[in-house]
Amino acid sequence: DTKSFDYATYHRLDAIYSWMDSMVAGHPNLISKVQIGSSYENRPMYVLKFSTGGNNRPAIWIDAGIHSREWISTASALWMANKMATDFGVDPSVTSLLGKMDVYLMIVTNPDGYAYTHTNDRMWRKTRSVNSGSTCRGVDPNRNWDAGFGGPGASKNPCSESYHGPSAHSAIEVKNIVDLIKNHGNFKAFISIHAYSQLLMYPYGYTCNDIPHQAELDSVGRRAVQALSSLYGTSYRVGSICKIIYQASGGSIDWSYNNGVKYSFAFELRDTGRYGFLLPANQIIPTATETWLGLKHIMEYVRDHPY
Amino acid sequence: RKVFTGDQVLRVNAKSEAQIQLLKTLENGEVFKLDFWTHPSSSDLPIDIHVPYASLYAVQKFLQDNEIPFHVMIQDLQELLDKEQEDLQRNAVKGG
Repeated sequence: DTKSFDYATYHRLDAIYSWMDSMVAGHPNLISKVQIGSSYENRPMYVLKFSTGGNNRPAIWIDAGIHSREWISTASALWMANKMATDFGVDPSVTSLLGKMDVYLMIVTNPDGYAYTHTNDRMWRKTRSVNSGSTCRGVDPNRNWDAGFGGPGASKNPCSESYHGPSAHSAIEVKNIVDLIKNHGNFKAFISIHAYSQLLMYPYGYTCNDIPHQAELDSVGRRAVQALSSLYGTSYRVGSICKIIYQASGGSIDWSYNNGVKYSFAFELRDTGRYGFLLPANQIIPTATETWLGLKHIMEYVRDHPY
Repeated sequence: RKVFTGDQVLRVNAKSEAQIQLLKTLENGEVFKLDFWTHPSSSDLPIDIHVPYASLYAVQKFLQDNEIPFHVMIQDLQELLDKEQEDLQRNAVKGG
């Protein structure tokens, strides 16, 4: 069950999916498991929906693990899901948030890739789709969104780790999310959790031009990072994807922003300089705990600034 | 299961735009089969490169010849993966 579940270790996909059922069973009036579709290899894609009722309330989207080797992202999302569930009714902030908004949390955004990292290749990043005319598999699901698709910072080579795929939303894993967000129509925030390098970013990635809400998102991001850093002093940088890392087209938060979701952010979690994607399991809870503070700040801001 | 015995992850701290451009040529080349964990964009951010064992000598020489500072972040990738796998199995037994 969710109380005995060990959040301080990494888990295989089947254990995570089983844990989701426990979460729903343990919080039946708060959490439901929504299948938004299936992956390329036909694994179910689940979202945990946190909702206290109401019809089509304004909502916050959070996804983790779109790049499958970024295990700390998924592990942190598991911890944060449990934190949000157990804090509801106890922490006034979380209670107020879920009283007004729904939160959709996707813990394993790339299930095929995640399973593959556990069985065949720990360093696998992409989806597992077959690429016509190539022996190399997979599309980078964070280069496949319809936001400057095929532009700088994405590769047309199917063997590249940043292969953008044959067309925007060709990756079924991406299309499933796009369909959900569009059909819902009332998402106010879109937050994507990656690893590593300790950054909090906002659009754009496909161009280095400022977004219209640059000043506001920068300010929100800086305060979120202040909250995050208050726990262990972890140092984060804040900025647009293009200016803070590199120009990268076809990214998820560029798409969400261009589709009207103003509060679009991407986290890059720990670490810097020791383990990269192989962050030891004893770092999961500290990472998740500090990230929760930053994430909570963003969610509170979204709650308090309806648009 | 794919193994990475002897592979290293190098942390590169480029000092100039010229060095960033050199690293971009390295990134765009396919000969060394490099996996850039973080990418060359500015001298403010470190660049982490997973280098297969077979390419280690050539890549390190490239960096040294161009006076690009680097150090070894992960000495042997497979050792780290083995430890991670042991932890996973131990925790699975404990949890089970």
